[in-house]
Amino acid sequence: SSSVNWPPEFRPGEPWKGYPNI
Amino acid sequence: QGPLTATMLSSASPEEQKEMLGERLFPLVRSIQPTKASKITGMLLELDNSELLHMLESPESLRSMVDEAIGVLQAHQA
Repeated sequence: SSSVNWPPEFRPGEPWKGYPNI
Repeated sequence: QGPLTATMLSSASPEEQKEMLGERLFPLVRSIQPTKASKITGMLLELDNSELLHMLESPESLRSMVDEAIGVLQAHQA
């Protein structure tokens, strides 16, 4: 299931790609 | 490093705006919930930027949202 990877993790200093559609 | 403002955000791209907010939120979230700060910050970034700016200025609002996010995360993982 794709929901396994939810929520995306924010890591300081790395590009944020969590919600590309927003 | 002063407070993040809507004016500062307005000069950045949408992705950069979330990054800037995340960089400010993460240490605060980590101080409340050290073990799940990355996921909780990721969840909080789904919220409107105006709401995130408010949370940066309001520890009570931030704590309340972190508590809510922890509950959602636990329900999701159950």
